[in-house]
Amino acid sequence: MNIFRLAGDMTHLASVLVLLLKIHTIKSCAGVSLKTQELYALVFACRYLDIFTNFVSLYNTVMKLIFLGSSFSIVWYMRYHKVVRRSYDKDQDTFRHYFLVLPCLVLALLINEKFTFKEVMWTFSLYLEAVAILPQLVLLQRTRNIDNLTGQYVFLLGAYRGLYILNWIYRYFTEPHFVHWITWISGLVQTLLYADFFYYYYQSWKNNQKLHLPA
Amino acid sequence: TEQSEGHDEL
Repeated sequence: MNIFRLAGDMTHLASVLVLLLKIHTIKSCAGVSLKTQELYALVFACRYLDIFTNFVSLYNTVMKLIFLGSSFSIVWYMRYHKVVRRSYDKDQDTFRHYFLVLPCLVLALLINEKFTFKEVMWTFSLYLEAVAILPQLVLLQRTRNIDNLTGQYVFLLGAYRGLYILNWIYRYFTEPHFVHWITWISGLVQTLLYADFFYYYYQSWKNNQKLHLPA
Repeated sequence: TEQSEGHDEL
């Protein structure tokens, strides 16, 4: 495993921990999109179908369990926790799941490396992960009033994507036959979605101001 | 195996 991949995984882990910290200690999920969190739970459930059949390393298995456990517990908190659920901006978080889920499923059925159930589900999870952040970005744009933890959460997620791209570039040059078009293109699309957010995040950091997205 | 080659990432 190279340093970019490890750093990418660690920022991904940090993003989840920041979100859980916010929800667990402040007992608030204001500004967090439940739609995005449900999509992530679906992404991990579909991607890690091989968790008990395809052993890569202890590291991989433990990380998979953490991502599955954390994504489902975040959804549980936001839906059912008697205090946390009251802070959920339900009226602002109106993005429809199926606008994202259905096209990704159709695309995974059409474009995949192998037409088997597990492989199509794995491909579906890649396509869905690429766009799962959209409800969150829409919610940020609508509420505009972004607290630090929510801003850091989205920033860390974007950093994780950027580091994965560096990881692929590194692997392409160091490992023979490392070519994965589906992973790369969906990963690139996903990273580009953060570009706008990153721009405003950088501006607010540079000017030492509170993050504020334009209408 | 060939199939799991790309699935060693998270």
